Amino acid sequence: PSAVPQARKASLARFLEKRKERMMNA
Amino acid sequence: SSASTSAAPASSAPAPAPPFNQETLQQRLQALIEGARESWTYAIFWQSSYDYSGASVLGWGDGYYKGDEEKGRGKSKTTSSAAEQEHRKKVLRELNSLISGSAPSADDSVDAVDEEVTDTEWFFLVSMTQSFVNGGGLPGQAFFNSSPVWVAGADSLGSSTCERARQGQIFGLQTIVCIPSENGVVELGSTEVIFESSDLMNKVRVLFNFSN
Repeated sequence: PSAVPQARKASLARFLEKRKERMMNA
Repeated sequence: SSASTSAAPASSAPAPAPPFNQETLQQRLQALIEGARESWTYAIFWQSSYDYSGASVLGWGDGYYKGDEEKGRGKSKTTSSAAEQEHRKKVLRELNSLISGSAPSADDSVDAVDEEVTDTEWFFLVSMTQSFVNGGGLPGQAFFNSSPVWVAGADSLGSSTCERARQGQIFGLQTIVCIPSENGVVELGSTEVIFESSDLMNKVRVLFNFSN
């Protein structure tokens, strides 16, 4: 994970946030 | 068929197209999927740039993961073993702490990690680490030939010469489409078999024609 380039952090953060939302709505 | 590193423009290389706003890129991907009649699981924009030698490569631009809503999360298919699931959850926990800037904790595992990491979620996550040389993989082929690549059906994906197509089939995808645009390639994937549609290709041309 420490090698994940900075440029991809935004995509990753968005994916994790939306995943959390999907969990809560499931 | 994919390179392992992401590319930074070399100072002596031709100037790449100006970077576009991450937010509008996300909105375009979301609009493409949410507005489609077909049930797409994810959309990725592979952005064209240059590596240190000046060679053209496609790297992660942005992605939108929708999932398989009709199937419901509890019914999402996964072929992974218990050990594989533990591995995926561990990676997600570490990524979560990387993003939040804190050490992995019990709280993290409660809200986002304890749930099963589905095969398509994992395929999407792993995609963030990939890039493609010009002509390599499905995205590279589409960009190099300036022509869409549409692979529908598990058999077609599984027998493809492209590693990404075969991986997609293993992770439950039945359709992968790569449509070239000016600055990169739009890839869509679905767990359903979706046949070629000119409507979708026209939408990509409108939404991802960045010079307009």
